[in-house]
Amino acid sequence: ARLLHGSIFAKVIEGLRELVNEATWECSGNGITLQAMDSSHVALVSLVMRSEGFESYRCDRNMSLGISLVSMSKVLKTMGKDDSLTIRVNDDSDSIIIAMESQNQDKFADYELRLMDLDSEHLGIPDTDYSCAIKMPSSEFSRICRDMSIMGDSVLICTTKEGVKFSAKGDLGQGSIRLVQTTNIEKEEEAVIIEMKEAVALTFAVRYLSMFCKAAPLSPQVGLSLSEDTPLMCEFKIAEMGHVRFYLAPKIED
Amino acid sequence: MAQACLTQYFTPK
Repeated sequence: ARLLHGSIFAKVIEGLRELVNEATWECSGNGITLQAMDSSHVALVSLVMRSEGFESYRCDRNMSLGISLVSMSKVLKTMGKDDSLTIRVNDDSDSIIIAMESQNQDKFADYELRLMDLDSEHLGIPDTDYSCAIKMPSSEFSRICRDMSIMGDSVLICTTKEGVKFSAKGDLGQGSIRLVQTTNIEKEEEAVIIEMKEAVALTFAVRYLSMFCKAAPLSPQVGLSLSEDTPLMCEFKIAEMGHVRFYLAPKIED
Repeated sequence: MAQACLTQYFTPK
């Protein structure tokens, strides 16, 4: 699999590696997918990178590759910001080869990472017709998570047709941020767009939301999909290639 | 409030 902009892959790894330290990458002719849960089974990440999004891609037979995201992250930190990236696995090999090429083709770096033997627990994620779908700038969402984490470790997300309200309370007191739905949309990327079938009010642990925001560099927008008593779906699209989707179980009344 | 688990909502395959 070859990417002209290796930085995309680095952003994917940085978006995942706090939530899960290692994961099984499923490679097939259609591309690369990954599904993994955090250790407490409260959050899950689902990655899709379609083959047509790569500059070149070939997969002669399906492979499940156990990879340490922490190690992969360390190797990718050596990559130049404009480098292209090629990832290769030879048949019956126990390692993955990561090759980086500088833009002016004068520097070639090669790394080999040992593959891990991971037992992949797979969950069936039902297609959900969410009560509410919010689109907003990913930087805004990151900022809100950071601000709300000052006040408490849980965030209540309430949606109405006017907008969406994030609130948190704790020992210091309480705080809330309300975003009004954007009316005159000049730049889609900066708009707050809310499609609501019915109002929802759900509480989530802010530390997971903040971990999800590590994937914000992938996309200027984030999608939040909510339904009562249903895990939140938080989506960052990977341009012309796929997406990183996070799912987070809500906090419920004792 | 208690933190729910994903396995309460998604079925292990």
